[in-house]
Amino acid sequence: ARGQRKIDEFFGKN
Amino acid sequence: MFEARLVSSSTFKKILDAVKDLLNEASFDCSESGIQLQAMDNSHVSLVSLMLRSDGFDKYRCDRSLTMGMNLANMAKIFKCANNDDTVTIKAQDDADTVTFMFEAKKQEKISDYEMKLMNLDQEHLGIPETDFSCVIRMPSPEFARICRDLSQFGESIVISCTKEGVKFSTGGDIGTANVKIAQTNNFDKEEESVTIEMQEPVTLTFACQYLNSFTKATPLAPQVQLSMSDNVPLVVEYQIPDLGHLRFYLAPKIED
Repeated sequence: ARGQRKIDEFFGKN
Repeated sequence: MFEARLVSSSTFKKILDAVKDLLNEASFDCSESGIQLQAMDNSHVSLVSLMLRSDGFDKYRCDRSLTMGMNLANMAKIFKCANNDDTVTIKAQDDADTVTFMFEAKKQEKISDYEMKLMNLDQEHLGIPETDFSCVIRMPSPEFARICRDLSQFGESIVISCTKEGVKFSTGGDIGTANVKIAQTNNFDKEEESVTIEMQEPVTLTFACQYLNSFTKATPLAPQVQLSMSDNVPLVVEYQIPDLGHLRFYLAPKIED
């Protein structure tokens, strides 16, 4: 959807 | 050997109901401290984080940490076979490729067991940083579910705006606009019905209704829900599972047009 950010932009991979 | 026993299988039924819209499968990480699950939905917009502490179980034994990949729809099928007040025991051998769920009726008049094949899931774990949130809102979980349901009739997004006056949930669409304002309550007698707002800084963020509505499937788990927000970080929607742990949903915000 337009303007929807992704959660993995915020949390780095362990 | 892994073995975890919980007197009421209804807790697991509720957890599965709460996450099955978002997740098709998930890895359950079992260790001495308890059972943990962390998984993103297919679109990578939200993250589910479940923690069930070992001391919340009636019996818990985990000799060696293990990860059990499970298909949640199949797990839900198995739990449908249990009565709410059946005791559930989850068992797996070390390095096993199956897990067994045993359900016992209260008077031991019926004992059933279901063995399910485990899956090899290549799931990545995300590091969730500790955050001091600008706003933490606690409110009755059915009220939050009601607001999300009501507002999603009018728009695809909900703007949550928290100030010291209260919390405002807003949406808009072709029909028009809708606003619901919730104020902090002074009713300290009924904790379950109270609304509390801890605010350091006012925050306004926009979220997709579809995800908020999915999260509210967890409502039967807890009488209260906690919403934590800071500018430009994911919303945390948390349901405390009494004496056992918590179920948290993280939702990435939308960028407003």
